[in-house]
Amino acid sequence: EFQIQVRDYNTKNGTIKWHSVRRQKR
Amino acid sequence: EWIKFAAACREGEDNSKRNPIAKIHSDCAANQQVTYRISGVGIDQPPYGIFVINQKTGEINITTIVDREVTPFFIIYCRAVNSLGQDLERILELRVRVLDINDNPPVFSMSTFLGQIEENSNANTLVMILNATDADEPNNLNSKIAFKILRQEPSASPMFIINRYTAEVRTMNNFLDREQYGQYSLVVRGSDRDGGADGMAAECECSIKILDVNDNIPYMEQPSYSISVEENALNSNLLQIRIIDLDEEFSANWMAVIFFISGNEGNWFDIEMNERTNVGTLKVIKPLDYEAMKNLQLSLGVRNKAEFHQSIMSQYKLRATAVSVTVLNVVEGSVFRPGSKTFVVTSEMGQNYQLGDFIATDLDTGLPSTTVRYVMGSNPAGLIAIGSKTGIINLRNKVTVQQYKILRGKYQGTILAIDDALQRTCTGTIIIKLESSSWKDDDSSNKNNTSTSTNGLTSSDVTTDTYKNSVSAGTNNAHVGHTTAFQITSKNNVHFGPAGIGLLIMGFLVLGLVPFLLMFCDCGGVPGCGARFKPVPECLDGAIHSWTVEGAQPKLADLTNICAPQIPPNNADIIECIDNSGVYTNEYRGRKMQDLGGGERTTALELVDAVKTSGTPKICQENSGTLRRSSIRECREGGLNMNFMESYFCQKAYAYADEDEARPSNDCLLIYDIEGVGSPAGSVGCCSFIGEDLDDSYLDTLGTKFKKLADISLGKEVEPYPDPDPSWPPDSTELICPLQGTEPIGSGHSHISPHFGTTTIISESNYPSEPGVQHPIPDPLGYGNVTLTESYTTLGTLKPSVHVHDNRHASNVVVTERVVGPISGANLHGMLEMPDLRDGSNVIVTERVITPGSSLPSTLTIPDPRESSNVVVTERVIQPTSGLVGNLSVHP
Repeated sequence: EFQIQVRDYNTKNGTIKWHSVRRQKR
Repeated sequence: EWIKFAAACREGEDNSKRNPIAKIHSDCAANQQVTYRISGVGIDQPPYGIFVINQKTGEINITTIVDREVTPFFIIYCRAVNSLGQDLERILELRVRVLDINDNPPVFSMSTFLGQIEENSNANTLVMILNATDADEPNNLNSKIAFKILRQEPSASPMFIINRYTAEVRTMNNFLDREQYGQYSLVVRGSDRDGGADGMAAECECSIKILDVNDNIPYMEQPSYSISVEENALNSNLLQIRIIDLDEEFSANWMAVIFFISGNEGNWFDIEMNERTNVGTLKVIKPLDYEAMKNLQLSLGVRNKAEFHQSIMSQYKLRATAVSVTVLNVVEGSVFRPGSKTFVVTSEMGQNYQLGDFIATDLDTGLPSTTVRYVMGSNPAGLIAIGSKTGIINLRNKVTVQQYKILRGKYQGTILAIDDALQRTCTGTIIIKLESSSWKDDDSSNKNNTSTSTNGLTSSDVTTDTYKNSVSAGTNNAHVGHTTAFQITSKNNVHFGPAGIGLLIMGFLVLGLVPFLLMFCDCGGVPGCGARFKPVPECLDGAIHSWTVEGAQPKLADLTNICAPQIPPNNADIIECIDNSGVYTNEYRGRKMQDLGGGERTTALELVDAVKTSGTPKICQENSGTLRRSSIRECREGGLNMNFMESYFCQKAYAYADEDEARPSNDCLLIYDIEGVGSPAGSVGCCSFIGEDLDDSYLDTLGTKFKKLADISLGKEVEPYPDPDPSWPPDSTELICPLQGTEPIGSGHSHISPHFGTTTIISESNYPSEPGVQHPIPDPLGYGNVTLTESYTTLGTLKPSVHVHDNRHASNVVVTERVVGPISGANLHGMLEMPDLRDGSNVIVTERVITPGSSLPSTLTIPDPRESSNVVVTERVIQPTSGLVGNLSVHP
């Protein structure tokens, strides 16, 4: 699996949260 | 297809503090060395080096500040390669969106927009459309420009409104008057972020020229004129008449046309207009005769060169201005009238033979002149002489052959009538025809003389010739000539020729034949019925056919059925039936004004009143706020105007969609409506609470239900209700419908459930389907009457996905909100955000979107309305003091 993770800037306590990005169908 | 951006960074900021913004990882790294690489715009294509990757960890960093207006997004192509440079994975795309910041102000395409509009134009007439652009992200609040008129010069009263979004400048009323102000100057401000306080703004100027229409009636400077004019004289400048007209100078609306109404039957006068001065000059183009007319009265009218404007067409009444003309007498003396006279002379006429007289006429009396003496002027061959006092013309001598030859058979001399007192002389012409047969030669002369003297027919011929000559000399001459001829022929016997006798006999025969012809005349009788008169029957009807012959006689009842359509006594109401399809507001000099559009004529006073007197919604009686006109229409038509509903909701939703600045919760639309067969007419009420200095005293006059809803909209605390049901919030919409203690408005089909306490339910019924009207809204709640209450706010933004409920509080108010057929393409993002009802009761809001046909937030799933009759989109219960629980529930 080849995946991209992006940072979630909305975390309130400053911790870094990563979300895997998945391809979606419109 | 990627439907959303994987990552985002904000333009104009140092995003490096957020590094790494993303990281990529391949499972192949577990058992071999993997090198991560990226490429694309911003990496190995201009602008270079914005993104870098740690080839070992796969962490992607952003290195520089980016500008969305230059590169709105990046696509980073990510690869995982082994030590040989071979791809271990399929290439992944990382889409990085550059978030917009409001770093671009609106820019008007022109610093000064020029426009023009005719005065007296109807209210809501489009004057001009301004244009401004914002370089920030399209369809974003940062680029959403709200237009507003800041100032108007002259500032007497606001005359224009601007559409907040389309920048259409329209007339506010129909009172534009060029004669008052010919030019208006507006200062318009365009602010992005939809006019929010944090937006960037630019200003432009609008110069609006008011075009003239012919709405002023011209009139003469003086109400009447009196002039005098000499007889027998022309005058090119008898009178100057100045015309006053307030319309634009030198235009056709200003230029006047003066015309004669009466008094100029003899065409003596003419009027010439000076189009530079608007002054008419009265001229005498045909001499007047004092003896014929000593005074005359001219009646003049005036209009414009151009047609009158329709606004004053009915006011124009032809107004006559009198011009009294006195004709002054002028001593004219004597003239020969007619100017010439013809006589016939034969060789028989001897010395002193009296040919006749030629007497001058005194023009001042119209009688033969007594003050002149006559002398011969030109007298070829000295043929005749005239009596000095009498004007009698005599042959001086018998005409000789020599004289005849010299004159060649024709004599033309002149007579002078000299008035010594006036020192005037007039001339008359004497023409004498010398009868040729008398002077052919000496021999024949004798024979002719003989024959002339004896042959009566010759005399008759002479008469004919004379008459012909007279005719050629003119009409009056003919009379004179005839007289002369008669004088000559009177010496001979008058008798008829054979032709004359024949004509007389024919005449008598015709007269005798007339009675016989009449007897055989058909006189319109039926052909073939004999050529004779029909006797008229004794009855009065005579030959008139009875009704039964021509067709049925109209009965009295039929006649009474033929009547004109009844016109309501109050025509004003009809005028007020206008379509309120467009609603937009305009903040104008500190006052909020709301125009209902649709081309209606609304005075500024009404607009102000509409805002300040929003109050009690009484059915068809009271003007309730800004929907006053609409209410009347709705009442008249007995149903809700769905176009208006659509427009109102959509525009409100759109207007508040993206706002996030603090704004009081103050907009409330209360609508109750009972429709359907046999039900009474419904009504629409609206409370639009706009502005900080809210005078809410009128809330006291509202009914209980509306006051409750108004309070909710205003964020006021409402009276608590007992907790209706421990199972709150409802799992389905059924739970919120029939409530105990409900006060349904009107006599709709309400089903009241006993297990709920006092809860305000506002209800509505279905709408009858009509052409051009939105289809009825399927009501999933199942009860008959529902009232729509719409409330938008931006205070205390709640995410659409938040479902707030606290059933510990007993007071509950059900508010149903509908959005009907949103405008296609309208962005409904954010429209489902709920107000922060500060310290308020529990409020259930049911929102429904029917047949959206537009882009909706992706978080919202709208079932296809074709597949299900009822669509319930969201239902939320909000309790401010509790935690945010729940989620968005969608009921198909």
